[in-house]
Amino acid sequence: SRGMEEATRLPTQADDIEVYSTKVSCKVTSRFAHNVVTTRAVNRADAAKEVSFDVELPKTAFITNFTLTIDGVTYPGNVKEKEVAKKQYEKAVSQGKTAGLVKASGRKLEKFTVSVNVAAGSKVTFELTYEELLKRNKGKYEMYLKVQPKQLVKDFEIEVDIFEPQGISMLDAQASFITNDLLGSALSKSFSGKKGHVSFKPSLDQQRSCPTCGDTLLNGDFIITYDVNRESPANVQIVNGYFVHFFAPQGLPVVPKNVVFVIDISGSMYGRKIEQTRDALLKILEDIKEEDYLNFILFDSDVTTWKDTLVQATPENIQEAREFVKNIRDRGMTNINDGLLTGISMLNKAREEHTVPERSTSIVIMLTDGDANVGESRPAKIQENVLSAIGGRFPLYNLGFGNNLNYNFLESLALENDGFARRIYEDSDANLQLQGFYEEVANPLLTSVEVEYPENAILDLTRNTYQHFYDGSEIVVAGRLVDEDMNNFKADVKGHGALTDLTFTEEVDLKEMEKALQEQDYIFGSYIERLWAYLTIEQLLDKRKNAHGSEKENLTAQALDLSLKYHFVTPLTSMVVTKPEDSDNQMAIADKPGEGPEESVTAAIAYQTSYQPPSSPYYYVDGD
Amino acid sequence: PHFIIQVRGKKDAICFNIDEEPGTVLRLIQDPITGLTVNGQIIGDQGNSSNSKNRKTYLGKVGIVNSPMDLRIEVTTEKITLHNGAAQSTFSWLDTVTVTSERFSVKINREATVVSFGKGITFKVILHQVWKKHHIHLHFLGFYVLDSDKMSTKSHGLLGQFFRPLAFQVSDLNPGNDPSKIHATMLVKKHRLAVTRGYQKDYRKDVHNGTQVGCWFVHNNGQGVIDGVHSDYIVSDLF
Repeated sequence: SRGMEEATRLPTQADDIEVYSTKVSCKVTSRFAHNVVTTRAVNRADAAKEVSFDVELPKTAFITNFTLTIDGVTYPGNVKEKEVAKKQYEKAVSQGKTAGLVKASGRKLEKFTVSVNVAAGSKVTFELTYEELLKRNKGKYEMYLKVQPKQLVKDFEIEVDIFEPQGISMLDAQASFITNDLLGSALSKSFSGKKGHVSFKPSLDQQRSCPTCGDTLLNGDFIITYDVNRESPANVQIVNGYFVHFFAPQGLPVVPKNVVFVIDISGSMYGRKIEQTRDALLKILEDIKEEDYLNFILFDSDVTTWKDTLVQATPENIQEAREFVKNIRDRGMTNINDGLLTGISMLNKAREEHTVPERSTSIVIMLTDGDANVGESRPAKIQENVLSAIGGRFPLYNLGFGNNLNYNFLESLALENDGFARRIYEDSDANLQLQGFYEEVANPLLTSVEVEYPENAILDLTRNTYQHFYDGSEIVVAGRLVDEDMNNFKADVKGHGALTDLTFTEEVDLKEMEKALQEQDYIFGSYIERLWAYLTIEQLLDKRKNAHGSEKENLTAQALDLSLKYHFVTPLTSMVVTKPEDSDNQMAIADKPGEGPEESVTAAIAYQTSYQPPSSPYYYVDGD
Repeated sequence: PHFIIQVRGKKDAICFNIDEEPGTVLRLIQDPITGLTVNGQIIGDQGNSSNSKNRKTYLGKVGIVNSPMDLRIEVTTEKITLHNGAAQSTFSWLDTVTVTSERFSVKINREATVVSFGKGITFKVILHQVWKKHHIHLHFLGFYVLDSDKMSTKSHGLLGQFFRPLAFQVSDLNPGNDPSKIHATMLVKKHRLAVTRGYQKDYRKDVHNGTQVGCWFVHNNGQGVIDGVHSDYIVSDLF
């Protein structure tokens, strides 16, 4: 998903800089999206003017290219190791030659911005390419585009082509700003068999906020959702020796859950945050199934539990839980360590004493809005304690409420315990964010999922074991075949279901598969190889968060190597746009912001200096 | 549908047809000792349904119940559904999946579903597929009991009653006009039945081509070789 906007930096220049074309072209092949945003502008003023190009793209995307064309001369981007690019950038800055690009983080998006001075009468074309793997959530894939041009654009279009070998089962596109039939007629969407298409081409008149207005009503979210047919639980695709295995079985019963909610009720939760937490928990209680077991652990300076042990979600217990939740009040400081350890110990004990069903799965969901500041407050020690207490038996999910917390710590803590962290943004919908998260993990269909391939047939496999498979999600494993000429191979997916163990077997005829995929002109290049590289880098970066010493160095080297090879702007690389004949004359551009303080500082650096003649531009794309 | 009974202790088989209206459910096995019950629902060709003589009928649904395990398995030509207590798992014939628990296993692939209980009781349901766009024939099922000696001799049902030894004698062989269809007299269960030598196909091992099985065909819905009459085995629903 992405958003885009064109803007002059100074409002008074708006009429001088005409953005006459903006095109967003998305090609999605087997969930892997390749997006190109192209904007063309001309400076109609008598003097040089500055033009900005802003695109909002998903945090999960990697920029793969950015080019700038000024009066027909194109300056391509090159991905370099961050340190190398940074030195070049700093040199340029010291020479006063910079024009910059910054990325800032939002909820789902991060912003790519670049400004360039354009001589009088000159034209400039910005082209940004980024790629991402669309993840399945609650039964559908979602592409999110932010649309926000600052002026009417003569030639504005969004074109999305989707190709899914399994066949498309539903496709929808909705824009928050389409509130009338007139603009609605500019949107078309269709799908048939394996192909889907969405097009949005509003004319100038359709873009006007009123018939005589000069401002645009295109301002908001453009969201495309789709899903694929699932006649069989798995689908394997192979092209040029790389394979991807999608696994999403349907029709299985939900595995009963033993869920412990570890809730921060420290003083900082005062006011709306505690109200929203109560609201969310009350809603979640409505959705808990009777076969599930639960408990609430509240932590401030101390730890309070609703019940001494986990209890079944009977109607009576749920009613009692509602009363308990309604009376949650904020107080004291933040003792994350003891809160978590109490919850974990309760789950371990329930399992040991067989007070929860044998075929059930345990989950810890922690919500906090701040850093630990009482009891054991050293993050590293808390991580050590939690890792040891959980012992790989169940996942921990961390919800970071608001901004005043060490999100990197929460993320590391969750990742090393097979879960993940999620930010809950302080906003009117925080309760819905909490509830939405719970819905994602509410329906485990399989536990201890392991995807197995024939030994010695596969190389460079991405993650192939998962604690849980949740209804509406999808497991994606990619890898490389040792022998490209092999005729077939077999993949087994093993997991524990609610009542039985299951082994799904997928046999793949490679020749047939490759033939079928080659016939499709919708497919862009070696998409499976890039998908594999994307997934591998993503997983290496996650692992790196909890690694130390030589292991961290090794993971960094692997991720960097792949980022450079596949031209991905990741936290380890930067993209530098270089004037071809003058390699010293460069300028740094973007950054990939992370969630932690270190990255935030980097992300916040913006460079913008005086006009440089277009004959010697230099730009820098950074990813952190 | 055709029934083939490989008679214990004899290297020979008996076969018969049951001709009933599509939708009819027949009790195939009921074993009071193991608690296993198998019923089958009949489907018919999509052709001229008013002419029952020309209409072919097949098994379209098989319901397997294991009462002690509170397990029901429904196999249709489209899907396989496991009702395990209140929980339900659904699989497609396109799945290749093995479902295992301590007490049973179900193996599904594109050709057959094999259900096993404990040690040795195994049922195999085969999916016979016809050309998708065939305007008359439908996909249908074949049901086989593997190692039927593991079932109790107290079983009854159209198949279950043959899990105990059956004595029969064939005499008066008469070649008739068609040498491949020898007519004869069978003495079985104190009945003298006119039977015809015929061939049916056993698809247990070769799902696509089957294996020819020579058998003595008992006319009139197996009357005389089955206990009672075939309508005694009609039940109200699959479970």
